[in-house]
Amino acid sequence: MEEEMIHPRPLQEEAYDMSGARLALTLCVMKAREGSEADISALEHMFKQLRFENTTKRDPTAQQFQEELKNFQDVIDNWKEPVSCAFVVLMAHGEEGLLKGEDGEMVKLDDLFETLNNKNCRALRGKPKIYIVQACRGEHRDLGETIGGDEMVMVTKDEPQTIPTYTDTVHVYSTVEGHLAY
Amino acid sequence: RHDVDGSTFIQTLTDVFCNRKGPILQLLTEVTRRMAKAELVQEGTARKVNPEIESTLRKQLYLQ
Repeated sequence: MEEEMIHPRPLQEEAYDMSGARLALTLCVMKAREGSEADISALEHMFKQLRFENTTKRDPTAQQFQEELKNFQDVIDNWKEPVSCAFVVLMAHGEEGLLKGEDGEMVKLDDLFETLNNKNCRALRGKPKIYIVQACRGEHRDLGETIGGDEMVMVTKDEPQTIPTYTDTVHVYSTVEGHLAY
Repeated sequence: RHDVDGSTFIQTLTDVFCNRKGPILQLLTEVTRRMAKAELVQEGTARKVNPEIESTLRKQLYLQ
């Protein structure tokens, strides 16, 4: 029997329309986080280059994290022209799923993410939303693992032969966290 | 986080996003590659750290 030849077709590439407004929000706890100013400067430079209109708020309390996200959602929903993309940067001390405000109180990351989802932010429905979170997610420190096996490898200072423990993996779930899969 | 230079993650990410072109997930893969290669010394011991990326994007996203 002759085997049927299968010729996979290349993916049809579809991209988000980025011709509308690009809005960004940066919330950063500076207290006891030396070096934060350098991160804010680097982000402001990046947002300028990528044509995002960015608002930076320093030292938000836990409640202000939530309020600033809600204000951002109001701004986006009332923007005078179509909005193409929202970019949110959150920088603070943290634990898994939590950020610590300037007042030492914690705020849930999931509650912050809810604010701009397709249910709560009409202007961003079907539009890309980028969240960057610079915060600890626990106490573990990774010493890394040696790569190269038994092969002879040249170890130099510039090319350390270790990699972090958790790389080279793709996790794909059939549904988002907390939801049924059918 | 470096007291003067800032965090490795934010500094790497902004450098890649400003100086490389491509879909955002490819750019983030490059951020992971660079961070996995780097060695951060904390209390005299080399540490490794890398970001974790979760995506529900339905299309390619180009920022440049």
